[in-house]
Formats: sequence, structure tokens, C-alpha cells
Amino acid sequence: GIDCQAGSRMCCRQEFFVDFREIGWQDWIIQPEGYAMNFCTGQCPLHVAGMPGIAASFHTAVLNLLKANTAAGTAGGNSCCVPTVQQALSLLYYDRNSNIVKTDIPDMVVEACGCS
Amino acid sequence: TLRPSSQCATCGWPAVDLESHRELLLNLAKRSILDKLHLSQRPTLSRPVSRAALRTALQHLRGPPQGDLLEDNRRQEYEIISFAETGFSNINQTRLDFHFSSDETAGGMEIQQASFMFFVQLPPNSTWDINVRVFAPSPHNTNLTVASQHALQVDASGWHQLILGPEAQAACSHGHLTLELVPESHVAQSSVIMNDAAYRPFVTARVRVGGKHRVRRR
Repeated sequence: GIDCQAGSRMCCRQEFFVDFREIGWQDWIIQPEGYAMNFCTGQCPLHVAGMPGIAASFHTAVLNLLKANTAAGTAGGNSCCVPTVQQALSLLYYDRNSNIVKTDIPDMVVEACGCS
Repeated sequence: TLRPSSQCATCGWPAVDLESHRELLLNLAKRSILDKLHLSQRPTLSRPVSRAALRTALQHLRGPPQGDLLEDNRRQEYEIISFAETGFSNINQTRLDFHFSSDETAGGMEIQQASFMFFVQLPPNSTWDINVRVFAPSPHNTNLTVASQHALQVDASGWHQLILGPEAQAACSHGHLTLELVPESHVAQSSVIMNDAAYRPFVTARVRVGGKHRVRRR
């Protein structure tokens, strides 16, 4: 995956960090101090669809073939800039009974982006 | 969202200007975390826990075995520490109440493991016998009855752990666990420390969400 730079137009990963202190959540979330959310943004021209980030596979090959066959009628090719690698967010927080809860929320941190 | 015969939201747009979208993104992040925790709004802390109790409890909380997260279709797991509130007590018994937020999780909670942690202060070279009773609501009414009990012999000062059985796990799943400590011997008065913030008894539970009513489609 590609990280966004100033003026990026192609599909890339934009870093975005949410500081829990900034949003006033530091009193109930014990750890971590923030959430590295990140997100995917940018264009996905047809020739980029299926790469990068999505490993070559039978499914990718079939999708690319379908796109190539239907490209003439759809300008965008219905290809999206989407997360291809995500990680869990570990949280340690107080619930409303003042119990301490530790959990791992899957697929919360975007690590890489690619065109679907 | 990809709609038929249209482009998805991110397509055809250059990278967004972060500053102009900052509020939107912050709200999105907040909503995303609350949704995944099955909370409609951020909790308001009604019974703050002292830092000493927090430190002690966290030192005793063991992380889940590596790999658990990715197994079983990545079902989200929680570990919960619930601190005791002292209920009706006298010199012969001490009752402890533990509250769990069963209503916060869609589909109910499935308690996989629960442990009771308590601190005992004993004179040197002495032992202490204690019965730990687990209470559960009676099938016929709301009165609490003894569902199981565990006889323990403690021979040293310090933290002690009791792995709780299915009756206690069921009580935790329903949001409320009551334990009663009944000393069998009186070598030491008030051997279990209740009121010192750093030694407050607690229950740790490993929880899986929505386990009981989950329907799996293949």
C-alpha cells in the first residue's frame, strides 16, 4: 500500500490519529491514549483495480477479467479504494458499572489500502 | 457504499483535506468505537476506582492466549474486572456483590472463565479455612440461594485466586454475582482485606459476546 503525500490523487492510506484527550475520552479509556484510525482515499482507475495490496489469486483474476469485459460501459469500473490490511484496536476502559474491560476490536486500524 | 451503476464514495476524488474534514472524522471514529463496544453513548463513571485498586487488578489480569483473536471467526472477546461492593456482613460472614453490564452487549454475554481474587492477611505460621459460597437466583423466585460452595485453606498472606465454576459464570452472564465468605476458623479476625483500596477483592471474567444466540450461515 501507498501512504498519502501532499497532493496525492491515487488510492492511498491517509494517516489519522484520534487523541482521546482531545475528544474528552481520557477519563473512561485507560489505554491507549489514542486511536490510529487511518482511512483510504484517492482514485482507482481501472488499470489499477486489483492491485496493490490484494494478492494475485483466482478471485482477483476473475474480477479483473469481469472488469475488463465490462469496462466500456462504466467509466469508473466500480473499483474502490479500500482497506486491504487492517489490525485490531486493543482497548482498556471503564464500563458504566466502573468495571475495567479489556478487549480487542478487530479491523479498526487501517494498515494498507488498495483498489478493489 | 457502492451503489449499482455508480462509483463508491472514495473513487474519483483526490486525497481529502484533513483539516476541513477533521470534525467529521472525529465523529466517525467516536461512533465506530462506541458501536463496536455496543454502547449507545460513552459511559459516565458513577463509581470511580482508585488508582491503587486499578494497578493491583491490572497486575493480576492475564492476557488471552496468543491467537485467540483470529480463531472462531474473530468473535470479539472481552476481559472484565469487576470490583466488589460489600453487601450484608457480620462477624461470621461477608457478602460481596459484583455487577456486570450484560445489557450493553447484543445477544448477551458468554462467560468463558471467571476468577475471584482476594487478599488475605494472616499472622506468621498460621492457616485459615474459609468457605466461599456462590449465590444464584432461585428458579421459583428472585431470592438468592446457594448454588455452589468452595472450601479453601489459606496458609500465607497475599493475593489468592479461586477459579469460579459454571454457576458463578451463569450469574455473571446475567449481570450480577454474589459471593459470601464464611470463615471456618478464627485465627485471624478480618483476614480478608475489604476496605483498603489497593486490596479490594475483584472478579476477572473472560467474556465472549453474543455466543448463546448466534446463528452461523455457511
